[in-house]
Amino acid sequence: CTSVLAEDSKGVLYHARNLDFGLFFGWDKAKKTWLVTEYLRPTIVNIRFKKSGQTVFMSTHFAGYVGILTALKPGRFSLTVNSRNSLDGSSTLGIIEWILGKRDAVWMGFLTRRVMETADSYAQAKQMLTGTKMLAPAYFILGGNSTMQGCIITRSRNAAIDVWERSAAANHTWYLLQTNYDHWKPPFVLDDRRTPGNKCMMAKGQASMGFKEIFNVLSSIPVLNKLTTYTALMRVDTGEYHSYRQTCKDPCPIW
Amino acid sequence: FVPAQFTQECRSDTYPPPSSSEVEWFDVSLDEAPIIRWRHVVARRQSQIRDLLLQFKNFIRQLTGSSVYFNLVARSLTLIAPTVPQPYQDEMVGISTVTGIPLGEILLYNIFYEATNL
Repeated sequence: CTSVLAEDSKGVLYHARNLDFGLFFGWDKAKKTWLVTEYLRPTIVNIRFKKSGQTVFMSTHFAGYVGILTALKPGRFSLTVNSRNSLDGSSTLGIIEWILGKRDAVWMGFLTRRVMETADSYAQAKQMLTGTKMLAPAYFILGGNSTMQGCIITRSRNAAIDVWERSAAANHTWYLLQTNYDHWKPPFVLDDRRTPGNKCMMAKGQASMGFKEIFNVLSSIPVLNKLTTYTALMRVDTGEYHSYRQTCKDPCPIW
Repeated sequence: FVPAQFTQECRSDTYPPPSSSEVEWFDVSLDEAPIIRWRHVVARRQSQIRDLLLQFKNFIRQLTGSSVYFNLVARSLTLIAPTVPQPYQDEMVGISTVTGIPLGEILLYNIFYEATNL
């Protein structure tokens, strides 16, 4: 996955993501595609969660999955989840503990759903995402509704091990880009979507930032790859939310 | 073709994407009982959800040489389904009822993030 938080020169914050999934779950030799990725794409739906006739939040789902991976609460905050693999504190122990009856940790999708339903502000969402014990590590990318709001929360099972605030980001405070590796470490050499993503963001520049240029960045190889199922574009202040199924035509990297 | 081999330039011609790629919208009312609130969504996508889970089941069968492992996990998950917090537990029961997919498989789908991490 690749998530981007970017602010244009007028102070408008955009939040976007590519959701990549299906690595190693079967390869179609004839079509040169990941099987699960291809089967996931037709299940994608956008949901408006409503209460008393009013929209509470909007999200993109794989139909049948009730948790949240990409969502926007209009006027409040936006949230995307990127997967994080960590040898220390992986989900193995958490799942075993759950089965054995120790249930003080929360499944990731249920936590994010609770955040979208109950948190009323960026600060409250951030507090819930940093302070709740989980069954597996993750990256939470959280956008706010005013200038300089936005952070990337690197989670272990027990706590946030890093909160990367836009205000603290070196060199390019106008955007943050997160893939599936801790931002303070180099990415895996065979899966570096961070460097090309940053290169494209810097080439586009803050002045031209908006849905068009973020979509172009997320459609550039290898940020776009054979695991990409959809791209979502969100703007908290106006409540705009768009998502598009994505496919990557050959020549295209397999991840 | 792994990313390290690619040096493609940044795209500038992909927006707007074709309207055919736009994702369809549905409303889900949080005022409705959890067991029925997803029915209209999953009813429209039940064959796709079934195909996806079947594909995953086939993958596990090819990997292990048997359907036993997938079925064992799905059956075990049915037993722990009552421990899933509400309203998600009832939502999954509702999805299982509408699609006809066993509850253990729907639960596996919903904890896929943790399961794949494992």
